[in-house]
Amino acid sequence: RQRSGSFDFGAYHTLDDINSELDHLVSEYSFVEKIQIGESYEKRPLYVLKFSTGGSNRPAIWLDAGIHSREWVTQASALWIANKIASDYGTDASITSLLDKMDLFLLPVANPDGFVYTHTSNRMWRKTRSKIPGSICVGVDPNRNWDAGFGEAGASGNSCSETYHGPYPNSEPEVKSIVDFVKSHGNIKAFVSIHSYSQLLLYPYGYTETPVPDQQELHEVSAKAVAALSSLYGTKYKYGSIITTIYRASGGTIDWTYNQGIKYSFTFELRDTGRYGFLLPAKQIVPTAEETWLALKVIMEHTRDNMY
Amino acid sequence: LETFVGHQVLRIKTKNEEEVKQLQLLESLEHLELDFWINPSATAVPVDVRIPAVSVQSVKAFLESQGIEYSILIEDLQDVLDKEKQDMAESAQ
Repeated sequence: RQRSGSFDFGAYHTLDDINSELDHLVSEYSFVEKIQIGESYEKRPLYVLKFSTGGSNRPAIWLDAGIHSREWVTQASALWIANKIASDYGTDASITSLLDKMDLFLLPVANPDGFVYTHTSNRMWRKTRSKIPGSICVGVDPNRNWDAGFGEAGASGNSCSETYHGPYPNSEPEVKSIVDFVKSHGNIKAFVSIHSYSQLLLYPYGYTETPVPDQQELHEVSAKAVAALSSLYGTKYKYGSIITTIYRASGGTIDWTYNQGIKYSFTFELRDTGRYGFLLPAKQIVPTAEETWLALKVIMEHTRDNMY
Repeated sequence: LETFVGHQVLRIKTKNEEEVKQLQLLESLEHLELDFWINPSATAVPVDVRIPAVSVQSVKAFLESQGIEYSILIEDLQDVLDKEKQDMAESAQ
């Protein structure tokens, strides 16, 4: 098992443990900073790790995990990745070159209310925990709440549905906080959102069948990233646009980021397919993170080398 | 903590658009309280669905009556959750 101090990367952890590990990383590495970009519906802080070796408002890469709270392997992988980025700077030529030119932002728990709820009340909880006026049901699907085809086919208007899009775009503070951050930063060049579990690497769009103008380039980058991922353990991934590869989904994260001008917008669906679904055993966290890292590196290197 | 004793997760493989539509119909039946882990969309994509214990027999009967192929992904969800909890406790120690 892989450890950093007392933290076991090969295990699932509570939100408090995760936040402690973020503090530990900040204390260990001078170029890592913890910033708060907002708070959740239940007033939990949304913490982002900023990896920066200097400069002002450098071009940046964004990574987030856990927007669907029950996808525990994503938050766990994000922590492994955070540690990998920090520990590889100065020793790995690729990461060193990347961080010498760009900043990196990592949000390991994008839906902290839902995550705590999965630990305390319902392991199968997926949505936020916001209360909907006039409804007995709680929560909005934060991956249907973005202002990109909001409310169209591919999301539900039923507040009890797992894919409820919410009353209006950005109604969820978890979503609004990221939207505000991305807009105020203004120089984010790649945006990767990490989900589980059907082994896919996807690019926009999900709300329309119209191909994105950069489809060919995104497809080629995806192919290269998936090849790198599969080279480690042979895990089979499919790739393509959301709507052609899995299903129509409106109001999704990366459709909005792409429409904001962030060309390299991708979403991962990590392991597993065929055995455990959202309940991937902890012993698979590190292998999952390791293989995902190889694909992420391809995307990040491509972004670095093809600045726009 | 909510328990999931007897909940099963089925993996359903559709052969044609008609079967996808049948699953979309199933999806709309709220009283069954189904939790689609992967929603029905196209024949190339399998459908994974968590079924509460009380609905397992009805759903299986529906699938069999329509000739839709399925397999059991998780026999008893609570068993898997108990194992996960035990692993976490051991790691914390």
